[in-house]
Amino acid sequence: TKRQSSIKSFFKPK
Amino acid sequence: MLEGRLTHASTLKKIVEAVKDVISEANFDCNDSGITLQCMDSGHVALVLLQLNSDGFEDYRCDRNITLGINFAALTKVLKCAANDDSLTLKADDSGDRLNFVFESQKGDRVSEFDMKLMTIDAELLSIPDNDYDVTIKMSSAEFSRICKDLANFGETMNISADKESVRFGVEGDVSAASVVLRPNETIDEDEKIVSTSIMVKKETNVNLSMKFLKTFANSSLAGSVTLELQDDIPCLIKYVFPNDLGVLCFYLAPKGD
Repeated sequence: TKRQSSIKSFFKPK
Repeated sequence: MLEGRLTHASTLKKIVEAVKDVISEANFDCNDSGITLQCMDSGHVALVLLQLNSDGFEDYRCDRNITLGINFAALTKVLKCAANDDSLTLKADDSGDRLNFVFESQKGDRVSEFDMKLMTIDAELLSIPDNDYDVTIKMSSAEFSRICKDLANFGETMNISADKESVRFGVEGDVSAASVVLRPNETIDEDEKIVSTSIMVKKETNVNLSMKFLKTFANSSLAGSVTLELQDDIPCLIKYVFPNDLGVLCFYLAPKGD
């Protein structure tokens, strides 16, 4: 199984 | 205050239908140039970005920035009452505590009105980098929808790989594997419109994405074509462009790693 990454590890808070 | 009129209520209906399984509530940020919504799903796997340009509305007026906190279950109930040919007028005053909807039939012989209570949503806004992706695939949205629907039966992870000649959608399940390969082409659909598949590749790419989310984001009613932007190890972008310069609906989906 592959691990799902989080969108927050790519896009930082404004 | 905000006042916006869309010629077809169905436009908003389709958008809400496409995102309501991913987000339950979100802020619509309204200003002079249009309406923007940015929201993640509860598990922070995907991000929805909707941009509606004021120019795409039949009438649009927003003299002060206003945030409308919307519950999508409530919004869905309201939009269900609109016939596809109805026009839609949205109205909100500066307090931002209610949103008013008026649906009017084309002939003007039926007018229905709904008032929706708004909520305060503490939303976290992310800054989305303007990325120049390695792979851009433009294809029929119906084809993309069919591929996702067919392959979803085989496994939970979709592998998309692209090179200069083709794009391959593949799934490996416990007992079976499936794949669909598309090559650039041009066909004429039932409405005699040209539907083409184009593949632009700067660098060969191979990404793994959640099938569940892809299936939700594959939607043929939003627009005739869909654009997929891919690059190794960064979120995939699935983009629908609305006609008449109304705007775009973007889904960003974080990749799956090993």
